[in-house]
Amino acid sequence: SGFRKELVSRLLHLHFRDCKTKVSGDALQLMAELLRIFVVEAAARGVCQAQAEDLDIVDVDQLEKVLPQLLLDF
Amino acid sequence: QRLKAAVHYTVGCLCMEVALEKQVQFSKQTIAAISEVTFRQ
Amino acid sequence: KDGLLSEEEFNLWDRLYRLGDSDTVKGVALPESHFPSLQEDIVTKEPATGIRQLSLSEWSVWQDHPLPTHQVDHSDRCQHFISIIQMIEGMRHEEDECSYELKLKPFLHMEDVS
Repeated sequence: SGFRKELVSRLLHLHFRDCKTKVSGDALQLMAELLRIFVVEAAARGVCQAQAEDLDIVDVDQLEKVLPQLLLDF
Repeated sequence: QRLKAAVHYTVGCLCMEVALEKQVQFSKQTIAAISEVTFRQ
Repeated sequence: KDGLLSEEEFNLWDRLYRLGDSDTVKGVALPESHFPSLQEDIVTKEPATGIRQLSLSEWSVWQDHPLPTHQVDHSDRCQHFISIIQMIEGMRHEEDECSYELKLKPFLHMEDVS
């Protein structure tokens, strides 16, 4: 699973000043991949943190611990 | 809100894949938090 | 087809992921960043009840070492952030003297700065 190009296009258009701005299929594909990598990285780092704390569920605290460095890495 | 729901759903599916691969669960709140952060990104 | 959820996906989302009244945490919010130096009026609106406000500083003492990564390695600015946290940790227990200042003082030439 991953982000659909149409969804990515809508997300980008939320922030375009000119609604007629177009985004090529390749750019949408790249943005979808970037978003997918971001989500998987956040999830995987949350898992690492939970495992380091001997937990079998990733709760918000585990995500919060990895969040500063995650945001700085993207 | 519909866009956010679509992002949230997609993030949920991706998290489920990681959960399956790593054999660790995610709380609903964690999936919501990752979705919110992704939306902001 | 339009990038939004189909009926089936919406029902799945509603059942599996949507946070609702039955959940203790009804939503999650990221802190708004503001720039005091720009004299922005800081509107610290309290998160509504049931909204979990994510904190980037709650676990700052945990940030003194690079946390494990998955497929994306730490950026230079992240390494810089970690080294600053380490420096802060190192200075936390200093009383009067500042080790950083003592280390750099011999290299200060007033003609460089006046």
